[in-house]
Amino acid sequence: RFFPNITSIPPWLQPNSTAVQGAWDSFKKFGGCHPGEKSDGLSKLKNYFHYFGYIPNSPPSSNFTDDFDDELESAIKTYQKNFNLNVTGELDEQTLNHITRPRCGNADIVNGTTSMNSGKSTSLNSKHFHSVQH
Amino acid sequence: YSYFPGQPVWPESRRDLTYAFDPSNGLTDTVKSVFTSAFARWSEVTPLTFTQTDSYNGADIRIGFYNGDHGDGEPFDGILGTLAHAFSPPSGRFHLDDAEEWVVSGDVTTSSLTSAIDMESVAVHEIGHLLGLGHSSVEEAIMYPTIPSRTKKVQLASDDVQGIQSLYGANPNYNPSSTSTESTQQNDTSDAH
Repeated sequence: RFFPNITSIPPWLQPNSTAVQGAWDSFKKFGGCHPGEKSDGLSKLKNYFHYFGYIPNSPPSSNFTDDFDDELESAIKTYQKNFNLNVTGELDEQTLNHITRPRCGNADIVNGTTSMNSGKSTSLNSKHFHSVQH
Repeated sequence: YSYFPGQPVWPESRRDLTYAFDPSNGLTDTVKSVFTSAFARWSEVTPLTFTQTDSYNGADIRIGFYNGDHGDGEPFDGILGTLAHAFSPPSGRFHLDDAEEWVVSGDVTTSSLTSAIDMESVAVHEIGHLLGLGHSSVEEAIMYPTIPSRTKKVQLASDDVQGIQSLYGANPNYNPSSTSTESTQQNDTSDAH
């Protein structure tokens, strides 16, 4: 739908607008899910990470399990680096809020490489600064 | 900023690019003008030029709105989720999800429609891909991968300008002071920041 101007949005559409669910809003139910756990639908989140390049060389998407395994934890950490989030490897609220945002369909990591934060050297990712007094 | 693997760019012989809209979409001039504005933001900082043409098949850049599976192996997913995608040079394919609630003009941040997406913001981002830029981790950059609904972000950040100028050089008339670092207006209540 095109709205030539924001004022052209019909009133009958607006009352229902708060009920609109985004394509990934269901991921918010994984909040607090930890490595080693199993949760129904987690395979869909793995598909998400696979689609945007965070789970490389994976089997066909239908083969993803609902296990919070090392592969998923690694993907979450890489995602958190790329988006300047706290690198916890967990599905915390901040990370899930970001994952469910609308976004460009192009992958962040192509063929395993990226120039986003996660593709830069470790020293550039470090938050620790070392100084020497001269 | 980042590039696609292999750093593909439009060749030296193709720096005056044409763009066209899929005739089957029947887009209005108002909608088309949004893309004209978006292209202008990139031509302002580079020697590249962009001219609209009616010859869809002959255009360097081909723009279309599609639903779901539209034949390129990258199906759209309905409202929100993925908004659009574009291919690296010299493909020129630029696809937008027809299912979105696209706001063409006006202050999208005041929309009562929580899923409203500002069309020009997405267009400026995707044109960056068409020219060879990948995603950036700099949140202020146009090439940052996500954009909340009801957000307008159309001005190139210094990260975007550095990235594109390293590929094509600078527009001789470019004035660096015109690049804003505060380019985002946002009214997103879905995130609890």
